[in-house]
Amino acid sequence: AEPSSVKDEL
Amino acid sequence: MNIFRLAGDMTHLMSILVLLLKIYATKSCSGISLKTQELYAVVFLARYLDLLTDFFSLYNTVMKVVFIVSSLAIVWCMRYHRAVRRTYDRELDTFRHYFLILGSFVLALIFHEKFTVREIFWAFSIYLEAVAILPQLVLLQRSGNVDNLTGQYVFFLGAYRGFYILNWIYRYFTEAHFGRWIASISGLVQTALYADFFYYYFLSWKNNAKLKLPA
Repeated sequence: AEPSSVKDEL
Repeated sequence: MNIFRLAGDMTHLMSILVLLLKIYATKSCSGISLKTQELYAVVFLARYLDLLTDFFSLYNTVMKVVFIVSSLAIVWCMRYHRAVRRTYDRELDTFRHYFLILGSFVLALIFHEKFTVREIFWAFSIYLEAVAILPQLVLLQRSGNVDNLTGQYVFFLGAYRGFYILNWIYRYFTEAHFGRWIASISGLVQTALYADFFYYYFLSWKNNAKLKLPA
């Protein structure tokens, strides 16, 4: 899976 | 999605709704900085370029579209709506916001995760959002008296920032590889800018008095 990233935030 | 992030998004949405309500119900934008609203429109357009390439969730896409459309609508109203534009505090809203755009862009050229158009625009939007409230705070300080809806607008924006910091702390402890430095440092700076306003907001709330900022 993709590493979690702050870019999935608004 | 954790509870802090949801609360942050909801208070962000509330702030925009309060602002739209103020403009729609009172046909007035007194106390609102057009400079700050223009900066937010630029922030959303630059950051949400990924609408064209990535899909995270329906929630994510809908919120992004709402933020872009509402910020453009607010700028349009303040500039072109016949009744609303007359109430704009033009002479108080003199912050040179182009310098904030220029400075944020230069910073993004220096500090970014990858040297690609999207990454640089993303970092630029984070830096610009951190300082976008400045023209609004300066305008409030200059006008002294703050009407209720304007006060609530800035309050909700500040609350949104506070919740996002809790969200980052939560994600830091619950997720591996959570890339966060650019966003966290900028977010802390942004939240700190609200501290002074919050102090006077709570003072007026405690004393049940109208919000007034010292000159």
